[in-house]
Amino acid sequence: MNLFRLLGDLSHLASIFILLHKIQTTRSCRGISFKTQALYVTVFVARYLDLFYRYVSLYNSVMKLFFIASSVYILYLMKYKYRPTNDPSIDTFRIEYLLGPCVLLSLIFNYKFSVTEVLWSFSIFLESVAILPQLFMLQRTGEAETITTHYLAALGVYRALYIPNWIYRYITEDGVVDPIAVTAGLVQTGLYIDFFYVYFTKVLQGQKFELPA
Amino acid sequence: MGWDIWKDEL
Repeated sequence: MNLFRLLGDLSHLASIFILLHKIQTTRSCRGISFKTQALYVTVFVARYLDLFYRYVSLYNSVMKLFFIASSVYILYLMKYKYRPTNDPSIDTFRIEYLLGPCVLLSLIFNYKFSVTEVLWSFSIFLESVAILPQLFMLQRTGEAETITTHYLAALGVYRALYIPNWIYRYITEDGVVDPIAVTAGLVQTGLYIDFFYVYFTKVLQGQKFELPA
Repeated sequence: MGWDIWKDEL
């Protein structure tokens, strides 16, 4: 564990609390992509199956359980408690275009051709693109509530902090890297660049998040 | 120098 990774994980935790806060205070999941949230549940369940056979640390196990539980809870809120505020007609990204390639990639690129390893690879590839339905929705509506942009920013910061974490590990662990995690992680961080541009130039200057028409 | 699998990461 190093400071970059710890801050990254805390930023990931913060993003979830911001999202829960947004849904509960506005009593609405308007502007949140159900598809992206469902993909995150898929990612966490596929990856954290290792809770059953690998113990890393108490921190690691607690975080994994929290990510699974909170993502399922968010789906519940969107699908049941605040269902009327969820508008599927603007959440139109075709997720089969993400799932198909991720299945294929995980069958080709994995560290061992076993069920758990292929699922691990699949979860890494899927996480890297899981935000796309959300970004697509943002692009379509052209605007977002400020709190929703804080949620996305915290998620983006989490991914961005994993990059210095890998550089730090590369230096301190004798030039060792995890090629699947790093490649997918770089792609994932890249997806946030456009969003961050608008976030820093508008939202953090006190303006509303609006995309140019 | 080489590849490793970082299964300790979340």
